[in-house]
Amino acid sequence: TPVQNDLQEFYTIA
Amino acid sequence: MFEARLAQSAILKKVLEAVKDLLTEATFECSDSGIQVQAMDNAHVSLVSLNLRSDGFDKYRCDRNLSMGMNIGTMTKILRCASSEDTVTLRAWDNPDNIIFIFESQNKEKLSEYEMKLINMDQEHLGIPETVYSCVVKMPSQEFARICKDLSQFGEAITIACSKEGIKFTAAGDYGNANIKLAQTAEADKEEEAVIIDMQEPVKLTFACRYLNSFVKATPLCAQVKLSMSGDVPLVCEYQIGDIGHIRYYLAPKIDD
Repeated sequence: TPVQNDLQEFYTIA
Repeated sequence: MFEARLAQSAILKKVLEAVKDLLTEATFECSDSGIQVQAMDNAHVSLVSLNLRSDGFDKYRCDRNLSMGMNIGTMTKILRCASSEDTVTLRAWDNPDNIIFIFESQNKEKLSEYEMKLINMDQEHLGIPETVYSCVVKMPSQEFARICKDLSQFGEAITIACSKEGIKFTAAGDYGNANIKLAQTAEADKEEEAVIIDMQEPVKLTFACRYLNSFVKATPLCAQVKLSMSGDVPLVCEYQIGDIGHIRYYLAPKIDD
């Protein structure tokens, strides 16, 4: 089953 | 002082309905240029980015920048007290503890004021870079909502595959599977009924139905939705809000284990 990613893996905290 | 007025509360009512499933609280950043919200859901899987430009309001005054933490549930309840045709005014003083919502009926015979306590919030702003996406699809928002709803019956996730030929939505589950293909519109009589695909390279991504079904709550805001996708990066699902701004949803893809 595909695993759900965390959005913070793609964007850094500004 | 901060004061922002819309001739009809309908827009704000729809905006709240479009974010209430995803956000429990959010900071509204108010400046001369308008109102901005950027907030992630509790699970950090999706992000809502709302932009309402000051020139889209019937009256707008913001003497100094304000960050107002609001409870979205309470705000939704308050907005539900307004009739769609009511004028709505948001008002706050400098360093506010409260924000006031003022609804005035069209005939000016009924005036309602609701005061809501603001909350202190830790802010986690994500820096989202300008991105050129492999596929940008514009399609009727009602069609997108229908597809998400229909396919959700078959599985917890929807795979979106986009190529030059069209866009294909697939869901698979224990009871079977389903797929819906939309071809690019050859000639649309009405702009809002068109399916338009701008593709640099084909894309195939999988997303959780739960979040897509929350995003489509924005359907009443705009006849068209714009889906921007690239391999292994979050989907951007965008609805224009009249000529006042937009709401964008970002959703992290599911990746094969």
